[in-house]
Amino acid sequence: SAVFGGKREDYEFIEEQLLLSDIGVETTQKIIKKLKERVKEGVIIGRENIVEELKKIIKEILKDPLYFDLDEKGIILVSGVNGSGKTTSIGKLANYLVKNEKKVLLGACDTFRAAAFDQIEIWGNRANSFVYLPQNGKEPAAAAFESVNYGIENGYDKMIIDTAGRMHTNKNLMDELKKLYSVLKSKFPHIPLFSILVIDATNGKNTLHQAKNFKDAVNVDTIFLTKMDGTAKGGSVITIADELSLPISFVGVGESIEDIDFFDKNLFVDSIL
Amino acid sequence: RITERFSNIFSKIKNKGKVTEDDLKVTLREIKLLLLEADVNYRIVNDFVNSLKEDIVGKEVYRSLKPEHIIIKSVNDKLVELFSAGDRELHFKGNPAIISLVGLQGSGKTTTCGKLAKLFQKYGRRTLLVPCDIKRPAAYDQLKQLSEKNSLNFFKTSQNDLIKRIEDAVGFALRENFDTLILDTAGRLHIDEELMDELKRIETEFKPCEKIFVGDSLTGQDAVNSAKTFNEMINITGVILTKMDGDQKGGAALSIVKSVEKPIKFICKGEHIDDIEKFYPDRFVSRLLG
Ligand SMILES: Nc1nc2c(ncn2[C@@H]2O[C@H](COP(=O)(O)OP(=O)(O)OP(=O)(O)O)[C@@H](O)[C@H]2O)c(=O)[nH]1
Ligand SMILES: Nc1nc2c(ncn2[C@@H]2O[C@H](COP(=O)(O)OP(=O)(O)OP(=O)(O)O)[C@@H](O)[C@H]2O)c(=O)[nH]1
Ligand SMILES: [Mg+2]
Ligand SMILES: [Mg+2]
Repeated sequence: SAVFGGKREDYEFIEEQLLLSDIGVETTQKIIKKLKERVKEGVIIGRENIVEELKKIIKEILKDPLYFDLDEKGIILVSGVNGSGKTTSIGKLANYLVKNEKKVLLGACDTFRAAAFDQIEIWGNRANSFVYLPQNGKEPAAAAFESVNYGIENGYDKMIIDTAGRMHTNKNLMDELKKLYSVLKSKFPHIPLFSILVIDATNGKNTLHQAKNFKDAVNVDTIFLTKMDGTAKGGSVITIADELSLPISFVGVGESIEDIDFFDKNLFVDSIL
Repeated sequence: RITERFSNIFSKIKNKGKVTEDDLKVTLREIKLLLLEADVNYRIVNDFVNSLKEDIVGKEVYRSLKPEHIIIKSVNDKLVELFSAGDRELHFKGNPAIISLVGLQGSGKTTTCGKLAKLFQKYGRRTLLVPCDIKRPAAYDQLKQLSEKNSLNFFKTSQNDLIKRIEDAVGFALRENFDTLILDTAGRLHIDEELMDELKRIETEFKPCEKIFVGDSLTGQDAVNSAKTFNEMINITGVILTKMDGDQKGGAALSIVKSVEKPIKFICKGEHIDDIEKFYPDRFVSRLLG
């Protein structure tokens, strides 16, 4: 006979855990519905099985991490809302690439914020990566073109482009980003461009809107989920996986250069449940 | 949007002529979902809806012919009351008056320090910005450049002991007739004991008259955890919510205010020096309820 009788309190407890992890109402209801179906099918007969089944359901929603080709000359474009952790994450990524014997250039294309150049220069130094500071003015698309062009002409393997933080709802800034993207795609059609969206794990369901808008603007390939060393669970990325099929590839777990992990579905769901 | 959401329920209620306990249950569940979808913390939502239930029952909505008006008004009024509590003014006490800005990484503290300094100029105050983040790459340069760009006063220093640095700033302020100091502190996790102790030490040494928690309005469920811990550590005097220029409902605001019972004093809606405004409870609640 079933130990987990599917009592209302049991489902309510599960619902609470999921909601507290920023999984959002709709996705939580979807997950619980699937769980109830499996309880009905007699698949689950114990409390431990419930948790395992839940983890399975969530893992089925998440996509497998997607990575750029390490051995290919390529552009890595990094975007996201203000303060999400783009510049810091670029430092970590650059360091990882350099440790894997790649020659890395950082394109300082945040031409707006105070001390943005100073900040990325320090990260470049820490990561043994060259930092390209745009020479000809503040237009981000031109800065990106310059950075990648310099990188190609000087034999760099990866050109990582840092962009200014922006609200996904700011039309002018999103148009600016779209223009930067289309310039890179049109001027360098044979160079693979890998597009990373940086998402702060403390954000709530607004990340879905962020992901939609940035995906439209710069064809986001994957998510870099930062600040997972805090108490936030980052569950909103499950909804993003479900609705936009976007994978998560990297996780930020601190402010030091080493604090970068490859996304692991198992560790992620373990921290939620 | 709250009216659209309830129109189905209410038209059912209207047709029956009075509200039953079951109808109220359904309505309260809808309010719960609305708040959860606005990113309000799950436990805060439950507390809020439970106490709302008591308010409504007390108002004899069961016999009212306009139940939707009573219920929506109750939600609105209760939220406005919550957000109106406490002292929403900034108080300058001491010479110099010291204001510290604290919070998680990337919430907007440095930018907000600049905005406050600019605002205080309008109040006729002579404000000195003190760089208290000795960890983040180019934090000093960021505050310095922000000050230069906006004609604000910046405390230049090479003192790497933070307590000594602030002492130097106080001395400088007294000699140079600055009546206000704004401390831009480093972003930190509320679970970082060492860094939370640093904040406690600043609080003990300098007793700022305002200790402001700068909260990112994009924050989800975690808002309660961080705000509560900062408040327990240094007894914050108020909150500033940033990034309100996005399309998020900002439910974190309710989570924060309800859990720490401190007022939101200002909100920020952009990156420019003037993008700061006083917090108005009724305007915020209309946005929250969509
Ligand atoms: N705890 C923690 N902090 C992080 C992490 N990633 C970044 N940060 C911190 O978050 C803050 C913002 O990081 P930035 O790299 O400046 O973020 P950004 O997206 O480039 O910001 P803007 O360019 O201003 O939009 C800094 O204090 C970082 O140290 C992380 O994984 N964990
Ligand atoms: N759109 C928008 N951006 C903001 C707002 N306030 C701050 N920012 C931006 O958010 C990013 C982070 O701001 P900072 O002032 O560096 O944040 P911080 O809290 O000092 O960061 P740390 O010192 O690293 O913890 C920057 O890109 C700011 O321009 C706001 O109200 N709206
Ligand atoms: Mg940056
Ligand atoms: Mg700062």
